[in-house]
Amino acid sequence: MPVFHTKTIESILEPVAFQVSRLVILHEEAEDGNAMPDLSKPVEAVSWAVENLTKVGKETINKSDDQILRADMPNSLQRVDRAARLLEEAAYMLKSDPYSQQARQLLIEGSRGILQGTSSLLLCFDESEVRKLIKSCQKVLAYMQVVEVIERMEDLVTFVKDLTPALTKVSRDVNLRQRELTHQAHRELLLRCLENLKQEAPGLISSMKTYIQLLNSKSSTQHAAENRNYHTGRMVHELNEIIRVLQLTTYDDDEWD
Amino acid sequence: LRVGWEQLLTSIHRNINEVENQILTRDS
Repeated sequence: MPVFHTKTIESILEPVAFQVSRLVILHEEAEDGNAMPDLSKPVEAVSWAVENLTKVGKETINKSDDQILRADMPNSLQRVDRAARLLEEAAYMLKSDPYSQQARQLLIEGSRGILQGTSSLLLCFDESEVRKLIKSCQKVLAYMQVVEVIERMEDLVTFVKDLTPALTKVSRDVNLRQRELTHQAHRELLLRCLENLKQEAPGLISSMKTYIQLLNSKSSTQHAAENRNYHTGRMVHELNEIIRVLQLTTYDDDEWD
Repeated sequence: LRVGWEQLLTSIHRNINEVENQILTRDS
């Protein structure tokens, strides 16, 4: 079962997570009292990278109009920054005492801290991406709310003109998202919803057209309205299902198990 | 352990750069 729910996050964090856990085990088993090497240079490189990351992160916070991202991201950046300080402290201590147990402990804490901080940063960004996708779905859901009031052919034309790009965007972006997910069941759910949406959309337009034609010829519109509402209901269901699955992580799924 | 810590710090360095790239890519 994958730990990280997107392939990007997995590819960035998994190698480091593996190395940190391996070194923690090695450290716990290390009773030989070997001297630690001078780690000043690699620690300095890490500090420099963290400084850059913090700068880029702050610029992103200032530019973003996502209030949740703006609230969550500073904590993640601070966590990375604090962890870098621990690594610096460890490197400093090792210079005067290469056998220092405290320095080894700080190295582990710092490494873990950077892993947790970068993980939290990537999750902040990922959640923000999911919110953008949900917003696109909600836009289409809003169009579904006006279906019942469309009674003229020219209004239907405008409706289709507005709906088509919004639906295309949902289809394209959700499809890209499903490719990013590590959890097979979530990928399949999203693909199924997209397929159902694609099948329902022409049916909805056609049923709206039939309803308007019957309305114009003063015939009974009851069945046509029911048919149209059925298609609207299907579209709404699929969109809500997409929104639900987009917010799932592997962890949620394990919890159900 | 000698190689281990240096390797880990190199990985952490790469990890931070990749996170920064992610931020820049998504931000653009």
